Amino acid sequence: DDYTGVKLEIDQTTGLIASVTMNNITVSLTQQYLYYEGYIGNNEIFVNRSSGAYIFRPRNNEPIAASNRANYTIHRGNLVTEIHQKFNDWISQVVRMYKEENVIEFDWVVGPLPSEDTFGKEVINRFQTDLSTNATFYTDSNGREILKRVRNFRPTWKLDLEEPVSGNYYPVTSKILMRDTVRNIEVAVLTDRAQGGSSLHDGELELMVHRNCLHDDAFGVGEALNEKAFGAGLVAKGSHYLMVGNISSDGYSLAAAERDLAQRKLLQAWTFFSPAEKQSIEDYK
Amino acid sequence: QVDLNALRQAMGVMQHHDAVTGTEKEHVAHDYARILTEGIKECEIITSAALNKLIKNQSSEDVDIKFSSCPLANVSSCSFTENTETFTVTVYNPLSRPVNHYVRFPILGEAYRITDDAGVQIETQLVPIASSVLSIPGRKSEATMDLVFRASEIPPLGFKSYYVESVKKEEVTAPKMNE
Repeated sequence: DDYTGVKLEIDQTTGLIASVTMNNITVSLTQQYLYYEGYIGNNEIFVNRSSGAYIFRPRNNEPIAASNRANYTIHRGNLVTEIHQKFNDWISQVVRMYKEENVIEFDWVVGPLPSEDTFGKEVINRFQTDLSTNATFYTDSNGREILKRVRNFRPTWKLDLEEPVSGNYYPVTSKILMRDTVRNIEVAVLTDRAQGGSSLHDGELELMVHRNCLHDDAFGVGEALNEKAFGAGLVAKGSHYLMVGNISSDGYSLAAAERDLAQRKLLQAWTFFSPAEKQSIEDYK
Repeated sequence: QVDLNALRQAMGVMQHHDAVTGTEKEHVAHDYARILTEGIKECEIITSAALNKLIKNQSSEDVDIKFSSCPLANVSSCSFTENTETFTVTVYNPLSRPVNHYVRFPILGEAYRITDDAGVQIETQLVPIASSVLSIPGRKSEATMDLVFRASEIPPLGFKSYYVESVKKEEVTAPKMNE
């Protein structure tokens, strides 16, 4: 009852995260990797262009779960506790909780994506909660201020969205978040690089982490987005940082904690190594 | 011979051409990686020179210390930390306020002792490297463990350095934890 740190619950049957406790708030949360299949067009007219380097155009509006379960091992320690999860042959992650850090790190490794299938794969990391978000989420597009995004809505014209997935995707430079204003809860995900992100259902956040598009979209590259390294498709590796807390309470705001973390991650301390084999500890001091 | 502009130009070229989006041909992406690597190498010389200026006493006639970084540390691969038994780790804080930072690097030894500038032994942890990282195509490293420690209260726009020794497992005594 007096626990004040970060707590994570895992569903032992599926191996997926079931809930998160942080800043004395518990949120029912599942996290999963899914993928959209890329649309294949004939590129003759705009509405029939393939998903490619320039455009994200999924074949269906609902993504496919890369796996509904994960094999996992837990490594507890005095400084960091890690959960190593493997979802399938090409998606795995390490969930980290460092001592005295009020954040959960998801260090994902995605790839090489299968390229022998008919359709390309556009992989997302989705966080699903029970928050009531009223079709609203926020992104820090263009590295400027946090902008309010409302699903299927534009502030200056009446929107008739023909591509409901990509039409609701926005650039995320370092942060995407959602708020349940009734429960005064905010859930934010910070990124280590610019990515596309959205909230396609209430209580959900998703970020695209990797994609291969097996057909050129005819916007000028003249090549499919299917790069290779060491004889296999590229492997993408990166981190998402999850924060949960009150939107605001007496003298506290989760936004301030998010800014602190963003500074520490985007202007991270640099580590250098120097040989000291000819140096005693006294010389070093 | 040291050229900060090499990295500036690489960044300029890549930002102009949206280099990370895939809107360039694959061989062009490889060329971007080449010019970016060259730029970073040039800047390593500058950072090493700058750190030497910060580290030395005004009156000291010490020889220059070589500071190198591990660009493949993100896949737990670093030939320096894996093949050196005694070395120093210098952590520079580019922010204008003190920060705590968890340092992590791959190692091959069975146990390590880390001492700070006050001679106090620092708490460490060995963490297994995830199997998915071990199998990343092209990773050239024998390391299966990362060593983790917490660099505490690194001063703003300043550094702290730590003395790292590979030791026998029985030589490591658990450091006393703060309340």
